[in-house]
Amino acid sequence: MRKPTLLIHGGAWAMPDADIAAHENGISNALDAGWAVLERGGSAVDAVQAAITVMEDDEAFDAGRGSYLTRDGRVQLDALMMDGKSLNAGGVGCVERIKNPIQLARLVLDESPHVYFVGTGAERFAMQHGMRPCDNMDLVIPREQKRLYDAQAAGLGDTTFTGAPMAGPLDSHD
Amino acid sequence: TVGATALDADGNLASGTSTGGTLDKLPGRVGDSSLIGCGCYADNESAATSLTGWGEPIMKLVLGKWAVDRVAAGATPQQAAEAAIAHLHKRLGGHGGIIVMGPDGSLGLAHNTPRMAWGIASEGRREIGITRN
Repeated sequence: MRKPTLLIHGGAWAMPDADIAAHENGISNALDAGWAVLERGGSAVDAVQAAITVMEDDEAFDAGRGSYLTRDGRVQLDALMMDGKSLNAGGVGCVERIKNPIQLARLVLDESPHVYFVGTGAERFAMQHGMRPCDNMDLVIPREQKRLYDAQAAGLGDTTFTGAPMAGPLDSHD
Repeated sequence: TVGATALDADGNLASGTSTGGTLDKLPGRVGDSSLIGCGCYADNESAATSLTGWGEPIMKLVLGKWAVDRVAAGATPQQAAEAAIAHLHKRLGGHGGIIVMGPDGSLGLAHNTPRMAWGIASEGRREIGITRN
């Protein structure tokens, strides 16, 4: 019998002071959701899924709704989950019509012999397993549209992780 | 990017990472978060990790598995977390953060970005933090 434990993160970046309260609130909600699973004897994979689903639905975080936008103004999401007992893993990449990618990653882990699905194939797998697609604009919020517009207009390097331009012009980041 | 590691009463570890990627990314660009062994890894016999940050350097170093192997070799999760971020910056000038959980529920967290949001829950313990680097 082990002492159940949950450790989560909401991203490491050049977070401005104004975003701290929203992140603390989101982390608190995610902790509650994940710990509720462990406290009633639930599995580690269920706890991880519960905690991350809450953060995907929270606009404060760069995951799910409220994520950063791609160059053409869309949300494009990636997620992975891994089970330490079986070493089974499920990952999805570049999905644009999935509200909670961690739940799709869990489906890949549980329902397929594979590890990674990307793009429209991942979305088709989701629908074949009962997930309802969302519209990409359901995931886009005005704050991120403004952030993208400002970054493109300024043509500055990406300051997300250091608070200072890491590279020259924006396109050199990718 | 968001992530979680968990240890349940049966002693099983799990981890997960989910992300919207980087600002203004080219469509189709994938970072470390959804690549096994890079942004996320879990093995009952060693550790569970979830990473966040600038994906390209993290991918090149397969940093999630790198940190897990450090714990397997005897490092504590905190030592492995600090070593991983030091390795990321020293080798490739990368920036990011990592959480590490050992099979006994011991924890590690490190980052070299200005801030990182995190939370811990276990019986009798509930902590939330926005560490400042």
